[in-house]
Amino acid sequence: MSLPAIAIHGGCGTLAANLQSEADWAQTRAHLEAALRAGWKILTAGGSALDAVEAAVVVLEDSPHFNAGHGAALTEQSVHELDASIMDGATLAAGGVCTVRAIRNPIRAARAVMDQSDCVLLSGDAADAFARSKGLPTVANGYFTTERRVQALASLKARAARGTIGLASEAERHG
Amino acid sequence: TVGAVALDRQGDLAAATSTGGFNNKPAGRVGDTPIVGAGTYARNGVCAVSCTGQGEVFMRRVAAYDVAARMSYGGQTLRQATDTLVFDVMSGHKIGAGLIAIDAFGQVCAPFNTLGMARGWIGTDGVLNVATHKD
Repeated sequence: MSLPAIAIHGGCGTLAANLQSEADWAQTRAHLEAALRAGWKILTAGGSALDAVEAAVVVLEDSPHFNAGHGAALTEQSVHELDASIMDGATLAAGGVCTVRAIRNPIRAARAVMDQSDCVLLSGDAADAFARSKGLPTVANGYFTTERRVQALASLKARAARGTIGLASEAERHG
Repeated sequence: TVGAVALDRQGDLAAATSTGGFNNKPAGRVGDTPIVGAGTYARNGVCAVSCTGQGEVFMRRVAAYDVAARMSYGGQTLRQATDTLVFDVMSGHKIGAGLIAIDAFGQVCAPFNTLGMARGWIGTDGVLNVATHKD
């Protein structure tokens, strides 16, 4: 029997002070803690690492402070296309989805691909349809949008129009 | 990008990653996150890994699997393998990169070569840690 442990990340970047207020930083840390606790609760109850990582990622997808789910970056066409995957170290089973636009929690769709299909990776509309057929909640694409991502896209497009996109900072590109 | 790795009481490892990609990305672009071995990998007895950064480089380097290979083939520790990937390989490409990883003993590593990475862990000691900046 092993002692359980869990780790999470919410992306790396410049963390420029002017991008977020202190209140935003505090909420970011609170959401990280909530994600950890979601996974830890499963692990300490004797649950699987697979369930724990899925639960932790769902919390982060639902937070506006991270680039996944609600809060995700926008494409050049001002829509969201989301990717996710999950892997079970015990069996090497894995599932993933890419460029999905409607599944509220892409990590749950990835898990469904792993558990309920013969595939490893499904893409686009077919992945959305597969997840929907498995009863996973769907949302309008605008659900994923936050004001900060709208501003970030406008800023980068303005740079492109001025011909200065090569000077865009890491924060502008990735948040 | 967000991700999680875990070790459970049965000794099983798992990894998960989810992302919106990057600002103004081309329609249809797929990064490393959903690619097994690139952005996400788990193998019992070795490690579980979830990556964040410029996806194309992680895909070319098969980054998450690279950590596992360094450990299982090269005999490196989790820290040696993750530090080599982030600080030697990725930094050598001038790529902003980070990852979280956990080994079969529950040791956690969370290296990154950017100014910060939102991260947290509860180790085998049961203590919760959350951080955003380098310190």
